[in-house]
Amino acid sequence: RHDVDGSTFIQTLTDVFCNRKGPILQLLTEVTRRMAKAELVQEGTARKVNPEIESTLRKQLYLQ
Amino acid sequence: MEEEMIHPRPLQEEAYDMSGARLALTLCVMKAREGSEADISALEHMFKQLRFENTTKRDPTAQQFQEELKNFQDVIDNWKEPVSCAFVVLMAHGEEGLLKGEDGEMVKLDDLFETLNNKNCRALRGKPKIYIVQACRGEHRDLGETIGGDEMVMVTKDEPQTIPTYTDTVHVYSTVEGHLAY
Repeated sequence: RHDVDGSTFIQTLTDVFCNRKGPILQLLTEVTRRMAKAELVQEGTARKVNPEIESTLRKQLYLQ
Repeated sequence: MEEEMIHPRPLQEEAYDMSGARLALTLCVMKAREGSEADISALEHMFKQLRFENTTKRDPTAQQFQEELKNFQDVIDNWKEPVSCAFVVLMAHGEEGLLKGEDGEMVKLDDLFETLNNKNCRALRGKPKIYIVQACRGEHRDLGETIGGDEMVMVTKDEPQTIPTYTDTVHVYSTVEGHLAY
């Protein structure tokens, strides 16, 4: 979590949910793609992090 | 023998009806979590754009996490019009399956998720429920793995050639956690 800018996950997720249209599982795949690409530096070492998605949705879910 | 030609049909796409109320709850432990305010701001902006009516509670104790979810369930069940969707954001320090309240006590994520399931929240039966959890699930740090194999790849600062260890996988179980599969 960045002290000023917040967490990479929440910032990426809100950006994707606000600026992209599509079923939620596709949007979450885009969040994973962006996070997997990013490199987070912690104590001078590059780290990788990505979300994990579990779904029991029975239909497509569109938020936009 | 002539082989039978199979022509797969496209999926029939069915979507959740989102014409009713959209309700959200954000519970965030701010203590010793610098940057939380930026996350709350980003979420409030998102909820506004997605037409969710959001309630934010800062610094809940472990017990208040549970109480706030129960209050949210009561609000949803007594909502004056049909509810289409619930969105819950939980932000705190944590361990696998647990969140740490402002008081340092732990609350089980499964207990929080139970509150809005189809058994306990009548108004949300068959309706989508979204949970976003911003919390640690353990102590491991991922250095990532190099991709590209022996191929010549252009490594630039903007396009690091590493990916996290756990990506590109779909886990599909025949039943949900703790239940029999027949």
